[in-house]
Amino acid sequence: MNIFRLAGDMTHLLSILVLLLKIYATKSCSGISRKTQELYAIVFVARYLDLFTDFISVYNTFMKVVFIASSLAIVWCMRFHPMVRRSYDRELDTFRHYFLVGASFALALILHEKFTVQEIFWAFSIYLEAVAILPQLVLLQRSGNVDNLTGQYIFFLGAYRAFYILNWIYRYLTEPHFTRWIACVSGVVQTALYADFFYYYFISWKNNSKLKLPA
Amino acid sequence: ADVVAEHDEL
Repeated sequence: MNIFRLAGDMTHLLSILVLLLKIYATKSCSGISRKTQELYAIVFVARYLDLFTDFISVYNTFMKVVFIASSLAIVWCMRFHPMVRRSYDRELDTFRHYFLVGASFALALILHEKFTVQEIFWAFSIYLEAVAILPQLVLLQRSGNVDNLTGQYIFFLGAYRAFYILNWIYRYLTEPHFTRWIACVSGVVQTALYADFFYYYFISWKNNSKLKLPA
Repeated sequence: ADVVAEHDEL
């Protein structure tokens, strides 16, 4: 464990807490893409298949359970909680996200570390996570205005993978046989997808104005 | 042996 990875995990956890706070405090999920949340639930379930077979550390197991439980809880809330589901922007959240699932799985069948079920699902989860934010970014472009909590949620979600890139650089420099090309390349793509959002987020923060995304 | 390190990252 290094400081970059810890910062990344904490930022990731923070993004989920901010989203839970928004949904719980405002009893609303307006501006949140349910499709992105469903993709994250798939990412965590597919990535943590080794939850009961490989024990790395208490921290690792605890965080895996938190990520799986929180992502499923958010999807459940957005689908079945009577008040929350009413505020879902159904007509704006129209990204055909099942294409992302299919493409990621197809890529995982071609590019993986080992041709085993667990490794293929791991690679699948890495590729899917890189593109999972797309429905959310499309929804924001369509709705134009971003409320504070949603903006913070997306900012932390993007920042966590940026910390992971520093972690991979650090591990590459300090650990002789460390290579994680799949995660690394995918992580760079993932962070790059947030680039324009980061740009507008920074501008709005600098001008202390409300975050507006160009339609 | 180039044992693929188990995935110790989240």
